[in-house]
Amino acid sequence: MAVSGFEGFEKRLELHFSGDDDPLVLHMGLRLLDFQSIQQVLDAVQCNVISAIGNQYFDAYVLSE
Amino acid sequence: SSLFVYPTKLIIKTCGTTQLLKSVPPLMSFARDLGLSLCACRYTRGSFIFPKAQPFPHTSFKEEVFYLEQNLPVNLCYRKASVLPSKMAAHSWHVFAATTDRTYELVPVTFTMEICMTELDRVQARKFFRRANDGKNGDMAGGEMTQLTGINDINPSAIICDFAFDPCGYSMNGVDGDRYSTVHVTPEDGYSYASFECVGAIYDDHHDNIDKMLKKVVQVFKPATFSVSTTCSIDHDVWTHVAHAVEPLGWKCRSCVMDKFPAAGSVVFQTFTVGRR
Repeated sequence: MAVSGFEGFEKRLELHFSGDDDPLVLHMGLRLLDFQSIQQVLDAVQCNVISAIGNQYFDAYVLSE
Repeated sequence: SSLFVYPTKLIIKTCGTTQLLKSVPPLMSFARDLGLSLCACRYTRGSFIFPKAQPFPHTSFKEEVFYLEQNLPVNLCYRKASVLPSKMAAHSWHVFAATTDRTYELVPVTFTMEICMTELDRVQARKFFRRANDGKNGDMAGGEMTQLTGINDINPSAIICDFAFDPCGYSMNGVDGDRYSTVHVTPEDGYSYASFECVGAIYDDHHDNIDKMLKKVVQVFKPATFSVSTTCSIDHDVWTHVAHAVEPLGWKCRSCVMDKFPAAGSVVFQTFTVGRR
């Protein structure tokens, strides 16, 4: 009988985007996504944000699972 | 699991039975609303321990590639999927990359190092279990694990956001200027696993730091087996630091393969097993 446990090996996706010359897009771009939109994306993946941190360069979220 | 959001780049890394690739359609839609269009995509993973437990579209690499092919814009026309093998059948590296422009280059020239460790040392793994009724929330317990295990010492200049799951397991993100690092741990015996990932720039004058960092990572977990995937946008020998760092500590390189991908550059996949401790 196959024994199943929690799958540790991650799937990793990296996406790069390009925008127009709008300084706001260039400055913040994807970081302008509101939390509701991020949660909608995570709903599709089936996980949630459990902790977050950010600085002037990027935002980092720890997710459930 | 972790999510990193930069102005024009997003990295999402999830474990368990999450359906990661289902994030692609909504992400493209939200990005489009912000005036952004997708220009490059890279999907990577190791070999699942429990492949039959994975839901669609992760039931096989072929299925994952098919899903991506169907959901990416047609202008990401330079595409490649490949499985990098190792001498161990259970350890191979799956890579899919696509871009709009074959000459697309990441600036500044960066590398990404993804380390997947299995069969963790039991004493080390035990540190990622919480005590029953410890009265702490996940953030507090995570902070304690970070200190207890020495994860805070991997990159002392990083600001750490950590979380301990109940009854066991751990995730952390490190933020150091524009660089991220991340650690995820599943400590249960029989399928123990830990990962470490970081980014760097090859022109940094800090190659000694890479060696030190790698030594610290493997000593935190002392895995019997681990793989390192180094993705670099140009041909560079950054991957040679891995064996240089870990072989004096008792791990031996068992295999090393390289392949090239559009928009990702070269991917070097190395596997190591413990020889002596």
